[in-house]
Amino acid sequence: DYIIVKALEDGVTLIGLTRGKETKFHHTEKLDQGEVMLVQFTKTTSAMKIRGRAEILTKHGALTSGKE
Amino acid sequence: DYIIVKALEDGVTLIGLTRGKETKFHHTEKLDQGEVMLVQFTKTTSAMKIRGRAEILTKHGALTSGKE
Amino acid sequence: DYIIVKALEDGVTLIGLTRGKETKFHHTEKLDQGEVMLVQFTKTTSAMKIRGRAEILTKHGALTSGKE
Amino acid sequence: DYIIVKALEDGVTLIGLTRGKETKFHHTEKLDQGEVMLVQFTKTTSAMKIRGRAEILTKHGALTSGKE
Amino acid sequence: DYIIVKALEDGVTLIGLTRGKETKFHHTEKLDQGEVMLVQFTKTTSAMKIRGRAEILTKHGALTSGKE
Amino acid sequence: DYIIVKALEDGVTLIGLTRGKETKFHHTEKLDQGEVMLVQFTKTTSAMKIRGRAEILTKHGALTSGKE
Amino acid sequence: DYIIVKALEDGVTLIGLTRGKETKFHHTEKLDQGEVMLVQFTKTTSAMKIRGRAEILTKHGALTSGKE
Amino acid sequence: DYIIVKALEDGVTLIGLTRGKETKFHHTEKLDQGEVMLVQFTKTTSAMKIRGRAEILTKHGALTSGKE
Amino acid sequence: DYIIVKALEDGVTLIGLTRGKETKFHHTEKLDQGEVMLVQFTKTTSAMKIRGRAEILTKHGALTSGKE
Amino acid sequence: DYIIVKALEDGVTLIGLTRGKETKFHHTEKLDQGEVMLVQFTKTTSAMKIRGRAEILTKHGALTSGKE
Amino acid sequence: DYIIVKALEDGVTLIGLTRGKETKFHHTEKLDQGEVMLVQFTKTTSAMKIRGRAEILTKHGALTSGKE
Ligand SMILES: N[C@@H](Cc1c[nH]c2ccccc12)C(=O)O
Ligand SMILES: N[C@@H](Cc1c[nH]c2ccccc12)C(=O)O
Ligand SMILES: N[C@@H](Cc1c[nH]c2ccccc12)C(=O)O
Ligand SMILES: N[C@@H](Cc1c[nH]c2ccccc12)C(=O)O
Ligand SMILES: N[C@@H](Cc1c[nH]c2ccccc12)C(=O)O
Ligand SMILES: N[C@@H](Cc1c[nH]c2ccccc12)C(=O)O
Ligand SMILES: N[C@@H](Cc1c[nH]c2ccccc12)C(=O)O
Ligand SMILES: N[C@@H](Cc1c[nH]c2ccccc12)C(=O)O
Ligand SMILES: N[C@@H](Cc1c[nH]c2ccccc12)C(=O)O
Ligand SMILES: N[C@@H](Cc1c[nH]c2ccccc12)C(=O)O
Ligand SMILES: N[C@@H](Cc1c[nH]c2ccccc12)C(=O)O
Repeated sequence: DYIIVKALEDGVTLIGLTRGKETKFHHTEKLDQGEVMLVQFTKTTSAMKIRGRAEILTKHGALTSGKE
Repeated sequence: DYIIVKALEDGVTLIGLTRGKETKFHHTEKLDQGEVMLVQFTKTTSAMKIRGRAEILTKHGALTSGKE
Repeated sequence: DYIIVKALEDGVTLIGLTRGKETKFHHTEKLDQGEVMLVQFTKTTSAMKIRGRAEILTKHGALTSGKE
Repeated sequence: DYIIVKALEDGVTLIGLTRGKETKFHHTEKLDQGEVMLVQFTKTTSAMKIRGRAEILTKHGALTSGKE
Repeated sequence: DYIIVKALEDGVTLIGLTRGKETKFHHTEKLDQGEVMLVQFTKTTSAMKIRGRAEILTKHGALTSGKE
Repeated sequence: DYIIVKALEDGVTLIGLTRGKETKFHHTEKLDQGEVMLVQFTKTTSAMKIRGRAEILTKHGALTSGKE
Repeated sequence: DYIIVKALEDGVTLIGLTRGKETKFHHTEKLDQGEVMLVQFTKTTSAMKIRGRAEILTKHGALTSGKE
Repeated sequence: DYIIVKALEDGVTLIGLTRGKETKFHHTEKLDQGEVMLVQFTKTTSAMKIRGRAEILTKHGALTSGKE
Repeated sequence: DYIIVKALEDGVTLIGLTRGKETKFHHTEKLDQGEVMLVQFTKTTSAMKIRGRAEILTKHGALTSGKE
Repeated sequence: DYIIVKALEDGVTLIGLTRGKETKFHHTEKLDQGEVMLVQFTKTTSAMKIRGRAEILTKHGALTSGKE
Repeated sequence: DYIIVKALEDGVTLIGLTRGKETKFHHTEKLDQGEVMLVQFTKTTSAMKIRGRAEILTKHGALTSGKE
């Protein structure tokens, strides 16, 4: 399983949270407008958080993050 | 399996409940308006609870949490 | 496999029943109006019971619990 | 695999029958009107019996038990 | 794999036949009108026989047993 | 995999043929009009033969046996 | 995987050919008009041959054998 | 995986080629008009060749061999 | 996984290239007009090359090789 | 799982990020206009980043990277 | 998983890149106009690069490489 994030503005952050008993931020990737990330769920990453305006493609459909 | 939660207001909480004989809260993630979480069911998490107004995308369709 | 329960009123209860030779209540989660639970069938839970008015999304479609 | 049973009247019973060489009733769950059960086939349960008026959702479609 | 049998009259019988070199009746379940059985194929049961008027839901579609 | 046979007349026979180097009849089940059999392919049975007028439901569609 | 053969005339033959380095006839089943065979590919049978007028249902669709 | 070959004329040949480092003909089956073969890919056969006018059903659709 | 190649002219060649660190031609099969090959990807073959006018059926659709 | 990237201008970069506790760039592939890359998620690569104008085909649909 | 490449001009190149920590070119296959390659992702090849005008068929749809 992977998802796709396309930054619609500068300064979008995609955060990976740890798998297991503890839930912490293990990586923060900064995206500038137009940049695209394709990221999997992995042994390390069981949750993700997206801040800022971005287009997100997933197996359950597409959505936009950010305040409008 | 993962689900997607997009906060429609500040102060939305996404809670992970423990897998196994006991069912306790193991993590609470606070979301501000527009922030998006993508979270899996895992060895640690077999149930989730969402409080506040949020859009939720799942394999069984989309729904909105909160009181309207 | 997981199901989704959205409470349409306060005091909705979602009960987990034990897997195995005995069938007992192992956990009762109370939901207030608008709260959403996403719960899996697990090694511990092979049956669930829902009381009160709630919207339920499953792989066999959606239904509403409660007396109308 | 799981099925969903919604009681349309009080006194609906959902019975679990044992897996293996012998076929006996191992559990009877009583449902009042509006209550919903979601139950799996398991190592213990390879057959189920439903008495009384209930709506039943399965992978082969929906049906209603009871005499009409 | 499971099938669903809804008795349309009293005295419907659902018979389980044994898996293996021998094919014998190992269980006969009597159903009254409106009663519903959901039964799996199992290590014990590799064939079933239905007598009397009943509605049967299977992965290959629905049919009615009995003489009309 | 299982198939469904509904006898449209008395005296329909459903025969199980043995799996392995030899192909012999290991079981013959007689069906009266309206009776329904649901039978799997198994470790013992890798071929079946149907004589007489019957409706047969399979994963490749439905057909009727017999001379018309 | 199984296929279905319905004889449209007397004297239809369904032949099983051996799996492995050698390809020989290991079984010939004669079918009279209206008789139906349901046969799997197995450890013993990796090829089949059908002579005479018959209707054949397979995962790639239906066809008729014979000279018309 | 299996394919279906129906000879549209006499003298159609279906050839099995060996799996492994060498690619040789290990079996040639002659088909008369109207005869139907159903053949799998196997441990022995990883390629097939068809000469003469025949109808061929496969998972990628149907086609006719021969010069028209 | 297998593909189907039907030669639309004489002299069509279907080449198997080796799996592993080296990529070499291990087999070249010549096809005359109308001849059909059905070939799998295997432990030996992880790439194929087709020269000349041929119709090719694959899981990603159909196409024609050759210069027009 | 693989994705497809077609550069719509010179200087497009496709970056592979490492799987595991650390998230670093392990490879950067430069693409000129019209060049196409097909890349898998692997034991080494669990995330990818694309900069510059490119067409991207994925299991969740197609999108274009870059600032428009 | 395999992809299909049909050269639309002479001099098209299909390059295989190595799987693992290092990403290098391990094979370059030259294609003349009309030639078709069908290539898998393998233990050796986890990425591919295509230069020149070619038609490419993949599980995510079809596209054309090259500058038009
Ligand atoms: N560490 C948690 C992260 C997580 C996954 N899904 C969640 C849902 C809610 C809260 C936390 C989580 C886990 O692996 O399970
Ligand atoms: N600890 C429980 C959590 C749970 C999952 N599904 C449930 C349904 C109802 C109540 C609790 C649960 C378990 O792993 O099984
Ligand atoms: N303890 C039972 C719970 C159960 C599952 N499905 C049921 C159906 C009917 C009654 C009880 C059940 C079991 O694991 O099997
Ligand atoms: N004990 C039986 C229960 C059963 C399953 N399917 C059936 C069909 C008919 C009669 C009994 C059954 C078994 O596990 O096999
Ligand atoms: N004992 C038989 C029962 C059976 C299954 N499928 C059949 C078809 C025909 C006749 C008997 C059967 C077996 O396990 O194989
Ligand atoms: N004994 C044979 C029965 C059989 C299966 N499929 C067949 C097709 C043709 C003839 C016989 C058969 C076997 O297991 O393989
Ligand atoms: N003995 C051969 C039978 C066979 C299967 N598929 C074929 C295709 C062509 C010719 C022979 C065959 C084998 O198991 O492989
Ligand atoms: N012996 C070859 C046969 C083969 C399969 N697919 C091919 C494609 C091209 C040429 C030969 C082949 C192999 O098993 O791999
Ligand atoms: N020997 C190579 C053949 C190959 C497969 N796919 C490719 C793509 C490009 C170039 C070569 C190849 C391998 O097994 O991986
Ligand atoms: N090293 C990380 C890379 C990664 C995958 N998915 C992510 C999502 C967010 C941030 C980082 C990642 C991992 O394997 O898990
Ligand atoms: N050697 C790399 C090749 C690769 C696959 N996918 C990629 C994406 C981006 C960059 C390189 C790659 C690997 O096996 O993982």
